[in-house]
This record gives sequence, C-alpha cells and structure tokens, in this order.
Amino acid sequence: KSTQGRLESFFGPV
Amino acid sequence: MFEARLTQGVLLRKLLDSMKDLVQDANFDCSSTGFALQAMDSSHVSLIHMQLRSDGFDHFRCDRNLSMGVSLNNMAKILKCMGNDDVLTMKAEDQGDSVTFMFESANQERISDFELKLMDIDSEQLGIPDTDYSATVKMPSAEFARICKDLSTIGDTVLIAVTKDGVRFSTTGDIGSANVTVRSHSNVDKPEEQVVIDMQEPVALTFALRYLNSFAKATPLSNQVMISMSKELPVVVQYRIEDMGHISYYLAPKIED
Repeated sequence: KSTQGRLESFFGPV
Repeated sequence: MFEARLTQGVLLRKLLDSMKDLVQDANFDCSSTGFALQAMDSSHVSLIHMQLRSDGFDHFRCDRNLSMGVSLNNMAKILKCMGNDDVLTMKAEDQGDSVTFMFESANQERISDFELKLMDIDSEQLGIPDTDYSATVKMPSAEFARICKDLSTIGDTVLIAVTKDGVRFSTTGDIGSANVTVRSHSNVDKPEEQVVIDMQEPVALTFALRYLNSFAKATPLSNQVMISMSKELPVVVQYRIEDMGHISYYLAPKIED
C-alpha cells in the first residue's frame, strides 16, 4: 500500500 | 502599467490549456523579468511553475510588479476567441481591476479586445530548492504523453525507473499489467526524436498517472520533455518554450507505507 505525498512535505514556504 | 505583445499569441492559449485542468484560480506575476505563475492544485500534490522571459516578447513593459489574479478557465475561454495566427497584446493598469487581451489578425483587418475581471487570490508560494537530480531523461513529449495515456488503461499509478539501460514505466491494475521501456538514442537529423538519459544513480519512484496525464496537456508547447527525478523528491516534468522560458510541473511521489 502507498499513500500520496503532499508537496509541503518536500518544499518549504518561500 | 503592464503591456506585453506576443506575435505568436497562440502560445499563451496553449499555456492556459496546459494549466486550467490542474489549477482553477491563480496569480500571474508580472515584473521586468517577465510573466510568471506558480500555483498548486487544490490537493497540494502537484505544482505548476511557468515563466516567460520579458525578452521573449516583441514588446514588454512593466513599470511596477503586478500580481494578476484570474480564473484560468475564464482566461482560457477568452483566448479561445483568438485566431490561430493572431498577434496578442495584454494590458493592465497598475491599480486596475481587469486585464485586456487584444487580438490582431495577421493582415490587421480584424482587431478585437476582451476584458477579463481580476480577482484577489491568496496563493501559497513554495520555495523550490535548486537540486542536482539523480536522473534526468529528455524524450519526445508526444512519446511521454502516449505512455502516460496507454498505461492509464491498466492502472492508476506508474513506477518510473531509470537505469543505465533506459527508463521503464510500469503499472498494474485489476485487468493486468504493462511496462514500457524507452532506451536512449541520438538522432542527429531529428534532435526532437532523441532520448537522452543522464543518470548519476538509478532511481525509481511511483506517481499518480492522473497528474502526469494533466501535465501532458503541455505537449503542443514543446517537442521534447525533460523528466528529473531524485529519491524521495517530487518529479519535475519540464517543457521548454523556445526562446521564451518553460512550464514545469512538480509532482509529489507516492510513499510506500
């Protein structure tokens, strides 16, 4: 089973 | 005052068509460097980063930085009213609440202008670090679009695995499974058909095909697509727009539980 990652887990705010 | 003239107006229509299914409302950022957009889809799984440099326009004037919030769907509808060979000019006042699109036919016999109301949009901007990716694949954009479409008939996700032998796209679903392997090859006469794999180390990541199929809407913008991957990082799918800039899509990977 796999879950969809979200971009905030990889990239921080500006 | 913002004013930008593009002889190949159809380019902006193709751009809107490659974004509107992923993002509803977004801010176009106008500055002296150019015309840009960064926006995430509503589920924050994918991100679009589009940039057209000011020197790629036939005329570009931007007195002060301007953020134009628009419904991408409505802007796309307006751009559908432009002829394929029309010259496009965008105009907006610094404190205005609308943007005007002027279409001029190639023979100057028909001139039309459409005004689109601007919206206030709170957009979350993410900082995307410069990354040396483990593997970068350049391949024909139409081939990438076909693979994503074909694999969608079998499954919902694709495993993209880059090795020195090539790049393998794999999926499985209720009715069966499918694999497509593309090998690197050069073509001096037709550089748009070549496949170039630049690999520092093998990498394999799983992505939702639904998003990749949305990214492939940018296929008419470029003959080639560049796919960059590193372990546990979002993939970048980039289409270069000749002499102007690029549209890049970022997609977070599926994470094994």
